[in-house]
Amino acid sequence: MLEGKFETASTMKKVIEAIKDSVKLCNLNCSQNDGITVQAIDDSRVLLIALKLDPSCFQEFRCDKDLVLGLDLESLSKILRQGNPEDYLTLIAEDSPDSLLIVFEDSKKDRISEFSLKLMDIDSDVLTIDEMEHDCAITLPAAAFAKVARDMKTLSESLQILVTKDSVKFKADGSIGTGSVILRARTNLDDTKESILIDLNKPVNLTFGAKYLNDIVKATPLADTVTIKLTDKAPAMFEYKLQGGFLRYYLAPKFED
Amino acid sequence: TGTQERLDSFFKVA
Repeated sequence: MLEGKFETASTMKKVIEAIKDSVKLCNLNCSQNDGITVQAIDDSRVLLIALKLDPSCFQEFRCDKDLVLGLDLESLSKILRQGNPEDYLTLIAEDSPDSLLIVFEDSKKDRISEFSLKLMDIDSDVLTIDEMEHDCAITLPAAAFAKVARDMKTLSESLQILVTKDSVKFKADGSIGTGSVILRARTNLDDTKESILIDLNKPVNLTFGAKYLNDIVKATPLADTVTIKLTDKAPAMFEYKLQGGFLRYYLAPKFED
Repeated sequence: TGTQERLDSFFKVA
């Protein structure tokens, strides 16, 4: 039996909103040691999502037997919208489940809402992702990255990211003209989450699909900062840290023909 | 603006 109780429903609500536009169906893997993990690839096989919610993400967590819960994320999102962000949220499944029970509790108002979501058999490839060496790692405010990704998409379907030891440059080249945004590295000791940190082994110049970057920044409400790891001619990793877990996106770069 | 690569060319199916 799985029983995972979140102190607030907001984490799960934000996680599902962050991934449901990229993948429609996915398997939730549940185990006592790892908590809940997800690996899902979008239909175009350009963007991969890796979610980890450790048992420490939950107020209470037990999973007697490893479970795979196949979910339609649009349906899950409809149910998660029924609860308030500050409600307790509990996910419950039997050992051989055909449905997932989702319970919201508002202890102050003595309100309990229960929903049952039908599960599906989902056949999906799992990709092996080893710890990668990277040429540079950038940590910046998640909102600042989201603004650049959203703004630059209006100019071009591609966004070039160039990193040097003291700045990150985002560049778009479109039919109406060009644009660039430079963010300089800075350390804000009063408010560390406002810092822009660049750890550079080698300068990087990579181009990504603006559409996918806009899918990634849907995770912005989950964390104050995002860490981006870039390597020449390899997928980039975008990480939003959660309390006791993470939501990572791996995005394949574009290449010149 | 380049060709969009797929993850399959970087990561193997487990």
